[in-house]
Amino acid sequence: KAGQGNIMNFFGKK
Amino acid sequence: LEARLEQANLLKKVVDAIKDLVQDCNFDCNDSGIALQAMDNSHVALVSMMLKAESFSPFRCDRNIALGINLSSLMKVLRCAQNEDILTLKADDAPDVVNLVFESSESDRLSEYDIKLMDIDQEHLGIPETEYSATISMPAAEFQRICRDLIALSESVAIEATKEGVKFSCSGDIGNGAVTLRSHTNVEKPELNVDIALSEPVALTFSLKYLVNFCKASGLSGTVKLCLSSEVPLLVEYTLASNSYLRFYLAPKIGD
Repeated sequence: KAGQGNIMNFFGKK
Repeated sequence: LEARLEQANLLKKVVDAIKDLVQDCNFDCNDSGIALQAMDNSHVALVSMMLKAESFSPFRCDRNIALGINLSSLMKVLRCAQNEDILTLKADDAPDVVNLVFESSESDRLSEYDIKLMDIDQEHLGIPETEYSATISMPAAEFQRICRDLIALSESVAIEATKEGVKFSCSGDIGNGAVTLRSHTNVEKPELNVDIALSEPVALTFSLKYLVNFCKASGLSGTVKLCLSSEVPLLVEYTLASNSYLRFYLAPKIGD
């Protein structure tokens, strides 16, 4: 079953 | 800060569109305008709003300030404005409150509200410049309709862009559904145009709950832009006047 990605895994903290 | 907006309705619509996704956020004000960046609680979606200084007249911001505002409080106050009212936002250098003044252009009515500010420790994410594999622009109402139709069948939608067109498909307990749009130019009604710019085919799956939520911004712009690349968040963009924008990013579903 597909899981939901986390936006923080794509956009790093500034 | 002193920023005068010709129509209070613009801010009302923006806040209304994002208030269910994010609750407390900083409005970052500097001389280029008013920006907001916030994630939803589950860190699946990111809202990025930019109201450029040119969207206001006049706009003055002498010192960078972050106005930490609870959006439901802001909405309560914005509901006190008539859509056609002129809105002026004001704040001091180290403000405890933000002041909103609504002026009716037709009558001599002037209303004034202060909203208490909050200290919000919000991390800013760096959004990389991305050359997307597919950029689709379509009527905002069409995208809203597709999302609302498909959520009746499933919690997620596969968006597949190829040179044939863009296909939104889903499968759920009661069966399957799919809507395919092809590039389409309507000379008489350009607002109905569908434009698909593709550098390579791409297919990603997203949660419909979030997309339906983003579509609350449909009243802000006739057109919505979807940008997709493999394994990066979807960008859903509503362009506003004077280069201002409301953007939503949504992390894709991963793995099978």
